[in-house]
Amino acid sequence: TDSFDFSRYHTISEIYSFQDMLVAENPNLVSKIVIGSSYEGRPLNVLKFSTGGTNRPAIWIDTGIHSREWVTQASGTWFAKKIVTDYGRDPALTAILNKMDIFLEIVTNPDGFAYTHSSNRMWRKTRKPNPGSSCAGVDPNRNWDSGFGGPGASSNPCSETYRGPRAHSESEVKSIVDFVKSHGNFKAFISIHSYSQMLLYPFGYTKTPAKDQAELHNLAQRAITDLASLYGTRYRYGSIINTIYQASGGTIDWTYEQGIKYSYTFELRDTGRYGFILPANQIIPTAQETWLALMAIMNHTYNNPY
Amino acid sequence: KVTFEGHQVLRILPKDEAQLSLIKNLEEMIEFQVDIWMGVTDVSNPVDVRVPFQSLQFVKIYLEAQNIDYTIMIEDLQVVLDEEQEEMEAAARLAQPRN
Repeated sequence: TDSFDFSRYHTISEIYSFQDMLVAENPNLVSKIVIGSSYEGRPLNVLKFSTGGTNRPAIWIDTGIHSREWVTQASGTWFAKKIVTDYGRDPALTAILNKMDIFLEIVTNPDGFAYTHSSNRMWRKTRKPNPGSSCAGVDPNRNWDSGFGGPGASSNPCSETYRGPRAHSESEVKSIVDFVKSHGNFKAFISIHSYSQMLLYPFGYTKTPAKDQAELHNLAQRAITDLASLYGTRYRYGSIINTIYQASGGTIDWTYEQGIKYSYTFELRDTGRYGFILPANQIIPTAQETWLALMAIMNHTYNNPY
Repeated sequence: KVTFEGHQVLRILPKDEAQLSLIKNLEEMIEFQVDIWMGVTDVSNPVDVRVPFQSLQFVKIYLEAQNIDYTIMIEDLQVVLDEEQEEMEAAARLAQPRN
C-alpha cells in the first residue's frame, strides 16, 4: 500500500484491494470484518485496528455513507494508512491503540459508490428499489431508528432524503446497527460526510439538547481548532438541528441514544466552489486536517473513559 | 450513464429569513428537479443547488423576481465531471506500471 496513490479518486474495487493489502501487510494490527452485505450483495468491509485484548472499548469511523461525497471515502483510505503508519510512532495514537480498538468502514454505501462510478456521479442514496415507485434508494442518514419519520426526512422515494419504508430497512444501516449492538462497547462514533465544513453532534431530530451537550460542544470546538491549525480551513460546529437544519432518523442521533457519548458527524471541505466534485489534489490536505480533529476526539475519548 | 450537460450549480445567497423561506419553497418545487447540494441553514450561509438545463431559466427568473442574489458556482457540471474522469483515468494509467 506504500505505492497506493492517495491523491486521486479510486474505484470501489481499488479500495477493496487496498483494504486486503493493508491487512496482509499488517497482520498484527489490522483485520477485516465483513459486517454484512449491501442490497446488491457487496461485502460491507470494516477494518479493525487492534493490538489485542477482547472487546476493548472502541471507536467507530465511517466514510462514504452518501456515495457522491467522494472526498470522504478517499479520506477514509488515507486514515487507514495513517493509522498503520503512526502506530508505534505517534505517542498519542499508540496509547489509544494500546487500550482501545478503532473500526473504520471506508465504503459504507458500496452500491451507491459503485453507481457514482458507473452511471450517475451525483448519486447519494442506497440502491434498493422502492416498491411502487420508479425511484430507487433510501437516504442512509435518514433511516436510523431515532426520531425516524419525523420532520427533516421525506416519505417520497424520489426525494434525496427519502427515509425508507421503516427504520433500519437498508442492509447498509442494519448491518452497522447489529454490529454496534453486538459489540456493545463503542465509546465514540464518527460518521463522515462532505462538503459543508462542519462538526456536528446530536440531536438532529429534536431541539432537546443532548445530556452531554456542554462537553460535546467544547470538544467540538477543540477539534475544529486543531483542524484549522493546518490549512486554516474554517468549520462551524454545534448540534445538527441548531447548526444546519432539522433532520430525523440520523446516524449519530441513534448512536448517541445507544449510549455512545462521543457521537459526531463531520462535513468535510470544499473550501472553494467545487462542492462534491472536489479536485483530487485536495484529498490529502483534507484528510490531513480532518485527522487532527479525529485525533482530538479520539484522545478525549481515551482520556475520559465512561 | 446519466450525464449533466448544461446543468448548472447555483450558489444562492439569502439576505434574510424571507428569502430563506422562498429558497426553501424552491427546494420543494419538484417540477424543477433541483438537487440540493448544500441546503438552507441560515442567512449567513449559501445554498447550493444543481439545476437541470431545462429548468435553468425558470429558476433564475424565480430568484431574480424575488431579488435573491445568486452566482453560478459550476457553469456546466458535465464539463467538470469529464475533467474528473479524465484525471482519474490518466492517474490510473500512470499508476499501472508501478503496481
